[in-house]
Amino acid sequence: FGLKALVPLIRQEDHESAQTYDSSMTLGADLSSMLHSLGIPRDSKRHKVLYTFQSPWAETSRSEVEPRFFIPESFTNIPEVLQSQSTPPCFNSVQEDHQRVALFQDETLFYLFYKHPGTVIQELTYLELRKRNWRYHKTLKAWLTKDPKMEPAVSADGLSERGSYVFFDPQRWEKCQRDFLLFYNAIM
Amino acid sequence: KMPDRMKAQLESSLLNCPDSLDADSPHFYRKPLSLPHPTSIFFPSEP
Amino acid sequence: TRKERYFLVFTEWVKLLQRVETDDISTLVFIRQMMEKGVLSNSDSLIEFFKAALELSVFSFKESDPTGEVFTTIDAIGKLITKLLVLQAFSDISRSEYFNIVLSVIAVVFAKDHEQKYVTFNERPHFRLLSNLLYEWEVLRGHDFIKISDNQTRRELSEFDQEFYDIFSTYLHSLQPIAFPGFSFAWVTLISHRMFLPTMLRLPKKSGWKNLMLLLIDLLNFLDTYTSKNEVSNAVSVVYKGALRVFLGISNDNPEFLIENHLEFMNNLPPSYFQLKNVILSSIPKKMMLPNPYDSNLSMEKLPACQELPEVFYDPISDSSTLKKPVDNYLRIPTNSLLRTILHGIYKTEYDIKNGVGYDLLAIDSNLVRAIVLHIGIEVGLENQKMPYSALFNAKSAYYTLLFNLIHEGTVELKYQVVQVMAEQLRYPNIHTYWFSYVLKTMLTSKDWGEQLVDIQEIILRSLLERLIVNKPHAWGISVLFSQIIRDKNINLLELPFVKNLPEIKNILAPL
Repeated sequence: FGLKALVPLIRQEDHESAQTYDSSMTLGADLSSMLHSLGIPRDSKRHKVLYTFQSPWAETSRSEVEPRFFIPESFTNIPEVLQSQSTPPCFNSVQEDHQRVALFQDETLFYLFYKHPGTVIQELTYLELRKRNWRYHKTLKAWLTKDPKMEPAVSADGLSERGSYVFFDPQRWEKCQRDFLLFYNAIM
Repeated sequence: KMPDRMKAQLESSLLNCPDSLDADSPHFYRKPLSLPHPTSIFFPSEP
Repeated sequence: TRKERYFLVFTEWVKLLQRVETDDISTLVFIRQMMEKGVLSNSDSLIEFFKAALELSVFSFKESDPTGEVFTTIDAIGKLITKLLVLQAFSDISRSEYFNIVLSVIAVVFAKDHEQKYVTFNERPHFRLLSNLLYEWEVLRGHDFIKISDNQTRRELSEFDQEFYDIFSTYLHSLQPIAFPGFSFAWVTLISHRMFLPTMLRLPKKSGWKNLMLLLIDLLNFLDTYTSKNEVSNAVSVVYKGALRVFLGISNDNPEFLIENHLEFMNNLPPSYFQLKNVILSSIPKKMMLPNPYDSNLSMEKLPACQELPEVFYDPISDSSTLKKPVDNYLRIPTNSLLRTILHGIYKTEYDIKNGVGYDLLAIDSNLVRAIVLHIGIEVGLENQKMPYSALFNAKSAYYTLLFNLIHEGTVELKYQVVQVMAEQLRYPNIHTYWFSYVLKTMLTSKDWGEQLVDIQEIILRSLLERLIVNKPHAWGISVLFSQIIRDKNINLLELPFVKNLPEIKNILAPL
């Protein structure tokens, strides 16, 4: 029960076998990475982490999990939203619904375009974004529009132009400015 | 000492350890926002 | 057979949920038909139906393409169970009985699957079902069940809420890793589930704490049983890392849970888990700012927080224990006969095999020693509000002499046990931290030990050092006491004989 008992812990034996105790449990490890994986501390304030706890092991916390949330009643029964009988509205015909889509802001159009592939709403948002001078880049699979502040320089052969453009980045979910060489056949 | 049978069960539990997707909210049918429609092949096909 | 017919009915339910939204009126019609046609009309058919549905779901999980939707049938059962929790009139059986029946069917099907399949048992479908029940209930209970339009039902559900978690945690307790090792990783994930752990921590009047303690102790018991000295299996060390992460989460979100239950945790913590011990004992109340423990002119006497009583979730030495009387009588009138009674009462009838650092077994009941020491601390804290400082912070007080005599008269094991438990009380600034650090500092240089002094000094130093050579966190009280000892002119650690002949220890102390 004296100090001698601690010597095996302190003397880090070079070969594992002599290790009388599993040091990860006795001396433990530097917890900063584990705390970081828990999101502690995120900033000066102390945030609760257990409400979005994905798993006891960082390795199996592959993805964010839907945290506890609550949709207030007032958010679910909004009558006549976008002149639609039901909430949330549905868009099933290009003819009738395109004027409703014109009410959405850009980000909503981008969200609908990427979230509902192969549907009427994807077609509708495509048409609306074009109307707003956005163009879809076939290989980048991203939307871009001219940077109003400067005119691009058209190339001699007239097949492309170099200039500054605003892209919408669906990964980071934000608009970002880029200098870019745009080939006219790459956009739709 | 952990019996071999128990050791094997514990190992298989480690292999099948649920990950966060298993603990995610259950998936149920959601009324589609709009019907299927032939859109350009260049458009993203996965949400 | 009837079972096959139940398969068909359940398959219809699964297909229905793939075609309509879950709150669509057709789901209610379907449930009503199941009741009217005898599928869910009484407990027997309820049990048979759920047993069939569960077996089919577990089977279909195994048969389905792993990249596809493997949980369709499992999700459908979870939805049916929670819908029935809400919709039924519960005239002939109560909501609790219904929920108990359903969970016992789940446990039976699970246990059979776990035992029959042996190593090919897959915990995931069973995990998913229990996780869904937590999820569905969490969605229902939002804002005190505001989604439930019928007031009567809403009121019933609100009253049932706490029982839901009581019943659920009781079943989790029966699925613990020692009983079902094939479910261990799913089980640890369930007790730390985002829709379970924070809720159990914050149910009104701490009503979830007792069952949560039970589950965390199940986890510690499993680890204690299978953490052997020289080799820990890979799986067990992964379980340990998961447990450590869970405790860090609790310490961050609800430190008071670890603060008020530290005794129970210390009673069940594997003795070689120094870092986890520090995590638990380093928890500090949310609003508290800790003064720098290494500050040379820090004195606990001047800290108002050191007059505060720490919350303890239950009285450690309950009336049932045979020693409460002799201990309380000794604190009132110290006599040798009472001391002898206490000394005899703390021995166990058989050895306690422990994976201790420096020892393999204990003859003394460490839980009892811990209870006595904390009980003394609690009494001191209460007295402190009435009596002057000099009466309690006094080597002649009954509180001090009881601890002194237990150490003086006890075997070297008892000396260690009492000192180690006193060191466990050195946590964040409060009256226990303050008084026990006074006791340890006084004992460290007390001449009353006679020739035992060196032994006592070594045991005190060991009890402090073992908490400091570990990676952070370190308990505030330990750091304060140790830095005071380093600066104390009355004792030069490097001159102590047991330090001189242990170069490793000397190398640690010299730079300090």
